[in-house]
Amino acid sequence: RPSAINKDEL
Amino acid sequence: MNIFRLAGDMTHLASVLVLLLKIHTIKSCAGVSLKTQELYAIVFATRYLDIFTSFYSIYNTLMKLIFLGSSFSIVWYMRYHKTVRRTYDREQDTFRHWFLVLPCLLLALLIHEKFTFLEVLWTFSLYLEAVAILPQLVLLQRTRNIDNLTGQYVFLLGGYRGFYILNWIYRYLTEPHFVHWITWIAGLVQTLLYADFFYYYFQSWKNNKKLQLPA
Repeated sequence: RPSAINKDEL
Repeated sequence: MNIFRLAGDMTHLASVLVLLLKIHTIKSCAGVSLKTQELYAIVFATRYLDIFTSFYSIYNTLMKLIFLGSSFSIVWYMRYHKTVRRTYDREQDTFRHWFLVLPCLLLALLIHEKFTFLEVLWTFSLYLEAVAILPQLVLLQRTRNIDNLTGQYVFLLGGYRGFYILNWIYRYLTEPHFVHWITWIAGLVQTLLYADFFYYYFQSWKNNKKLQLPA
């Protein structure tokens, strides 16, 4: 799920 | 993690610490918009819903707790602290910030990466953060005398998203498939909203005179 990667950002 | 994102997070952290310092030490929130603070509390509450379900790193979780804690405590200070609340200029801080919440929610229901509860609220928090500064910028234009701490707070808050834009460019160039148009456009709009503030902030810094925004 590509969007999960983005969730490591605050 | 890259240097741009770290710089962005540290700048963001500095902005909330400057504001907490101001409110906690001089017990005053003059010139600070409660509406913006409430919007930011909503931004963090809807952005970090996954704090209990997904763990990335100690740093990530710690920073989320700091941003949640600081934004809610600032709202608490401005609403309920007996001394601070008297310094809040209610008459000037009149931006109808609820008119920002609904369009952002509707937009998040229309444009998102995945239609799930967490993802829609997370997207909502991105859109809301982009416009959350508006009540504060309006208030700054009304209150002629912008004290240094409030000016620094807004400057750092605007700068952090600027660093994030560099972070997104870096990640786009170094990580395959790292494409997040929604995040990028919301972050760009957010930073552009500060453009005129930055201009006048630098002018006042260069000419070494008080920060004054044109009415």
